Amino acid sequence: NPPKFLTYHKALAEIRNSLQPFANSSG
Amino acid sequence: MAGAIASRMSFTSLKRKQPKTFTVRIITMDAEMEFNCEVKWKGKDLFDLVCRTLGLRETWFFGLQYTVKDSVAWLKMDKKVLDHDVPKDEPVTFHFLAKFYPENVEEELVQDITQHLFFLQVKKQILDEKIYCPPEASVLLASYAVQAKYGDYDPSVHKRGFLAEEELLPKRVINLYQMTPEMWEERITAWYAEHRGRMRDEAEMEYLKIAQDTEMYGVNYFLIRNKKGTELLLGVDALGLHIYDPENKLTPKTSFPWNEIRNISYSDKEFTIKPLDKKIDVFKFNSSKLRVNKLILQLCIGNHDLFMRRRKADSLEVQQMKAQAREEKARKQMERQRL
Repeated sequence: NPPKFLTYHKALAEIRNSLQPFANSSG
Repeated sequence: MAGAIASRMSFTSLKRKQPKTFTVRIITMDAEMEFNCEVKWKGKDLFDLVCRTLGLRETWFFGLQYTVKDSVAWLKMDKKVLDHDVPKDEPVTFHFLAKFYPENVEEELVQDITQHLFFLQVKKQILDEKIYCPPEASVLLASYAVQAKYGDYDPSVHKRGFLAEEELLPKRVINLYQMTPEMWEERITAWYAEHRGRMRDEAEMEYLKIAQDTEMYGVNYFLIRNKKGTELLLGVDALGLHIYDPENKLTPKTSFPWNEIRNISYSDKEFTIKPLDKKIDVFKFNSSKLRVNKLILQLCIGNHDLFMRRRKADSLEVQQMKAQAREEKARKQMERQRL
């Protein structure tokens, strides 16, 4: 299988969204 | 009798010929080694020996670092090792570290060993929070670090908890979220699985390509005071000199790119940056110590040299190294395809 193409900014946005619900209120 | 005298004579002459040595311990990012160093050796003799031992040819990025009175110093190539202000207790200890950083890791770092040492050093700086890295980039970097260490993701081998003992994220990032270690592992693993097919050197290079975009990557910061006595930070990096507010190490207030600086000098504790453009004011500042001034100037000279060198054609040695690296990469790819 060829490695799945990742665009850097898309990856960052996806990670940001997945973390956001768990952000501390102070953070 | 005559034989005994002769053998004693040859033994004493042999003894006289043996140079005086001392033991040096070199700590790299992933190894420790000891050498017997001759008392007369200069910094370059020891540095070359370490590079030869490591098989490292891109020597210009590296140096041997030691600590003196809580400040960092680098071994000078043209000065005797023992003439430096190093603690003389044996083994005399130095850290073999990157002193200068490339502008573009992908273009400039050729050999695997060079890339690997940079990867380890930058990873440590990020985990130790010497370099600020946003949470999302930290997770992506962690996934590349895992790919570099573990190879391709295999759910039958990499079972839940396989990252439990790994230090993968800066503490600051972990503390920003209410997430359990399992939840972090799940997210890192999801991205790790995306890197399938990347070899160790490729994963480390991807790591460095992301890390080099962070603001604090490759910057050496020094506390200074301007002529009004205001505290500022001076940043020295591959591109030039930067002046920061001490509260904000990310965005410089002013920058002086190397190609726009006419001259940098210091006398006693006063530093002067003369821009090429005469319309721009000369910038003067004081650092805390003369020792720090010497370090700042060393870093300026080294970074400026590399900046100029990058803008010329590659030397024969570098051309040859790049050709070898390309051949090696092609060979590895063929091998992988064959497998």
